[in-house]
Amino acid sequence: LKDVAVIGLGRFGASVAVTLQQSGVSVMGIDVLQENVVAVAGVLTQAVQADATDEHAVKELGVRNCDAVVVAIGSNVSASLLVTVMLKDLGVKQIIAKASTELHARALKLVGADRVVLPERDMGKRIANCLTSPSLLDYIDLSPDHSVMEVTVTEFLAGKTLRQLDLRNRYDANVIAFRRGNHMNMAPRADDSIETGDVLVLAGGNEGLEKLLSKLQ
Amino acid sequence: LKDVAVIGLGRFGASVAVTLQQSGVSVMGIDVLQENVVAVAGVLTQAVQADATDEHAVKELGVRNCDAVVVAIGSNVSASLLVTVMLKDLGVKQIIAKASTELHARALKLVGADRVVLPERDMGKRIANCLTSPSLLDYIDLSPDHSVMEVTVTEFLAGKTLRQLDLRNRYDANVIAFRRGNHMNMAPRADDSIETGDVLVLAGGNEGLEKLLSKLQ
Ligand SMILES: Nc1ncnc2c1ncn2[C@@H]1O[C@H](COP(=O)(O)OP(=O)(O)OP(=O)(O)O)[C@@H](O)[C@H]1O
Ligand SMILES: Nc1ncnc2c1ncn2[C@@H]1O[C@H](COP(=O)(O)OP(=O)(O)OP(=O)(O)O)[C@@H](O)[C@H]1O
Repeated sequence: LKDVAVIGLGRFGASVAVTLQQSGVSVMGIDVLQENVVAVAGVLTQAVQADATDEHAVKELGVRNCDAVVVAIGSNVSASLLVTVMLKDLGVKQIIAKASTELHARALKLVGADRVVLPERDMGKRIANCLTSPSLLDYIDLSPDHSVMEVTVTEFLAGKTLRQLDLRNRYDANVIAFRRGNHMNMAPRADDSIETGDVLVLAGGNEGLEKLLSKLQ
Repeated sequence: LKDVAVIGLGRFGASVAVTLQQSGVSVMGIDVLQENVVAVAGVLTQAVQADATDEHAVKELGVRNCDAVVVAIGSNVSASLLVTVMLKDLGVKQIIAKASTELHARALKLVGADRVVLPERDMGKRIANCLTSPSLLDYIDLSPDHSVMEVTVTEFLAGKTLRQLDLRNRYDANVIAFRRGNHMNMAPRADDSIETGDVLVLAGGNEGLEKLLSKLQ
């Protein structure tokens, strides 16, 4: 991945642009608002003020040659859709677009976005899940029925060894790793004991993991 | 967790509110815009149109008795901060607030938010990482130096057994699970073989994992 254009330098777009630039990609940032261009001009390879619905301007910038283009215009649905159509017509290899709603996301897919993201909706779900399960720090959905979960140990599990806890049989959960303070144990053993405040990384079936989570409250 | 108020029913707030309600929590949604209230009125326990900077209105609604309040007002920084101050004064047990920038996040913490989230910034980083490593589907940062990664297998690893791949010694990575189509294998064995298109779940040190990711391109 060498050259990426990010259209829309709002909170999401600026974050994509800067993170990509910091990992060695050459990024062109485009925004219609001067202040948003200025905010990243010192960091990106190139930062341009332009209206991305202006086909002539977009062609001039050479956007069609990018390895990928990120359309990070969330609220202005018409601009988001029209810019995506334009990029598809230009033959851009990979288009990632931000959507505000599920309907917006479907429209973007129909007009040619290869991938659509809904950051506020996804984070909203994540925050809701962390609120209902305070022990849950983070998770990955591996499938509709399996997850990896990072959980904080409360007195419920504390003071026992992994063998005694027998999480595999009781909760269908494998302990992949655990963290105590700054120390990461990536090869946990059966006679390792768990203390309150430790962070356990578990992989398993959702039914068992959620049962364990509710007991950790 | 029984009662939660969500102030601000934009994309993030509406997602938090609806997800919480669907998991059995009684949610009161508050927004100054009628259309945002109407959009969730059929789902939430209660949906109210009000200006949350109006202390009298907030007291009337009984927000102080909630187990947690989510301040999901991102762009209007003064409203976000003033509402947080007000909730802190009312003695609300847990305040989660959405921030637009790092500076906004620091301010929220100073005025009493227990947790601050930056959905667009976090997702921006995540998308940037997925763009630079197309094989990377999802990940959890376990520590500054360790992660769990969900990656797609390319020809680079295909056709070999886990024993032959010897990922632990070559890339400091443990295979926790792998998925083929809809089938999840949560107890991978040394003589299991890996095919192109399989999804591997790996835990290990970032240096080794990133070396493996770059070889998967
Ligand atoms: N036609 C356009 N051409 C270029 N930039 C545009 C255009 N329309 C909107 N933008 C820019 O895109 C950025 C993001 O748009 P907007 O604020 O509408 O979406 P958002 O999804 O709310 O953003 P955020 O990423 O902050 O959540 C803004 O900085 C805006 O100036
Ligand atoms: N004083 C207030 N009282 C109640 N609701 C408010 C107030 N100020 C803003 N809101 C509502 O909060 C919601 C989110 O605010 P805003 O759109 O400014 O933030 P945002 O971070 O861009 O939202 P999103 O979650 O969509 O990304 C909006 O629906 C808005 O009407």
